[in-house]
This record gives sequence, structure tokens and C-alpha cells, in this order.
Amino acid sequence: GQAVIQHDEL
Amino acid sequence: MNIFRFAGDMTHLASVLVLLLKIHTIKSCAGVSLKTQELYAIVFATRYLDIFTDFISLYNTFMKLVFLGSSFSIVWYMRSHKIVRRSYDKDQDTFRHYFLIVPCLLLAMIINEKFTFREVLWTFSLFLEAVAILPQLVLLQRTRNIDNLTGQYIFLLGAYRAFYIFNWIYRYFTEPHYVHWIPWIAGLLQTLLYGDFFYYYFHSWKNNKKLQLPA
Repeated sequence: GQAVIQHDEL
Repeated sequence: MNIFRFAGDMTHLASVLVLLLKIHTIKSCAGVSLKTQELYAIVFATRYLDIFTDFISLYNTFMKLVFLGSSFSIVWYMRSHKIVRRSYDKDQDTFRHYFLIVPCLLLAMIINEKFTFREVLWTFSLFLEAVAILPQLVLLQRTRNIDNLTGQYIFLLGAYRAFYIFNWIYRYFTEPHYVHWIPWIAGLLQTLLYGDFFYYYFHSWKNNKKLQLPA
């Protein structure tokens, strides 16, 4: 999986 | 970005602005639960840890600053402002919200997408937000009187997460591999908690009478 999960929602 | 999510963000923004406006203009926080406001400040503080490390968009960063700023200033108003604090009903606002924080933190340690500091706190913020309204709903049933602005605040706060559910459904069908069970379940539970409030809010609006939750 990705290193850090990017959350694009508020 | 899709229309459901934008509508949800605007509804959420409207809810905090309604509350901030109420407190700032009439210098009163009668009927507002400080516990819920403190929980929301914790929700935003633990959810937006990435505000300085991950730049998504100007909109995203701007809205994060607005939510952080508004939630902390509402808590400041209710705790420290010499006039506003007098209208805070601490004898009625007795929900032990720390009993919400610990279980949410433990649950986030167990159920998360990745066991890292930021991801666990992000998950914690989702679980905490799902239950953050409880002190406010309990206070409402205790005080029974609810002024229009507080009623609108709670209605908008519940509606925003309902819009997000439509956003998640839309993204599930339009973006391959877009699956995030944790916010989906937490968001659904959160919206369901508003269920009876919505019911009484709608009936009071329909019959054009004062909103009263059953004791």
C-alpha cells in the first residue's frame, strides 16, 4: 500500500 | 469533487457559521452543549494533522482552516468570553464525553486502514465525529426548549453527513477501487443518530410549532 494514505475529503 | 460533497461541505460550513453567528451576535450560547463543541474541536484537530504536509487543493486547505478556526473559537467563546460563558448551562450539559473519546481511540487502534500515528488519529476523528452530537442531543432533551438557531445548527450538522453518504455512493460508482468502509460506516451511524431529531424537526416545521423533543 501507499506510504501515507491521502485523504482528499474534509 | 462532486455536487454531493460540495453541498455537504457548504452545509457543514453553514452549520458552524450559524452557531458562530448566534454566539457572536446575541452573545448567548443557551441550549448549546460545550461538550459537543469540544468534541468537534478534537475531531478537526485529529483529522487535519495533514494540513501542513499534504496539499490537496486551496479549497481543501482553506476549509480545514475554517473548520479548525470556527470550532476552537466557539469553544473559546463558551469557556472564556465573559458574557457568553454566563449563558452556558453547565449543570445540564453533563454528558461524560470522555467516555466517548477513549472507546473511539481504542477502536481506531484496532480498526484502521493503516496503523500509523496519523492514520489512527484520522480514524479516531471519524468515530468521534459520529458520536460527537450526543451531548448536544441529551442537552436538548433536558432543556426541552430549543431556539431556532440551535435547531438549524443541528439540522445542518446532520444534513451535511447525509450529503456525504450520497457523495460516497457517487464515488463508489464512478471511481474504480474507491472503497473506504470506515468513513462510510461511521458516517452512516452518525446520520442515523440524528434520525429522531430530523423527525421532530420536520414535524415542528410542518406544523409550524415550536420544536420539542420528547423527554
